[in-house]
Amino acid sequence: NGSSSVNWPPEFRPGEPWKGYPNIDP
Amino acid sequence: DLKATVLSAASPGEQKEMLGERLFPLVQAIQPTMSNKITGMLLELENSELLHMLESPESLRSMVEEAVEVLQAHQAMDTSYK
Repeated sequence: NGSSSVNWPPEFRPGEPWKGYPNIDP
Repeated sequence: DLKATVLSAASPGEQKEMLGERLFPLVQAIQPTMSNKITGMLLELENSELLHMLESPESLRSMVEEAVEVLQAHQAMDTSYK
């Protein structure tokens, strides 16, 4: 893979849904 | 406060969100500049580790310091490719 290294790590923003954890519960 | 039983009732995404909401202010106090990304990195760890960090300021601090090093190395790598 390695196509999304620039987007890592996902940023956590308080008060917003956490999107960094991939597709466990869509 | 946040207990494993409360977490187990939530969906995996919600669990990370709950942990993130509690970790973020603590991370911010240690490392204000990159706290969003550091919290994001920490959330990739096991929930049990995150719970441990919430209860142990020393382990939180050392994980944050580790995360900062990884982040800086990652950013240095990114920019050197451009």
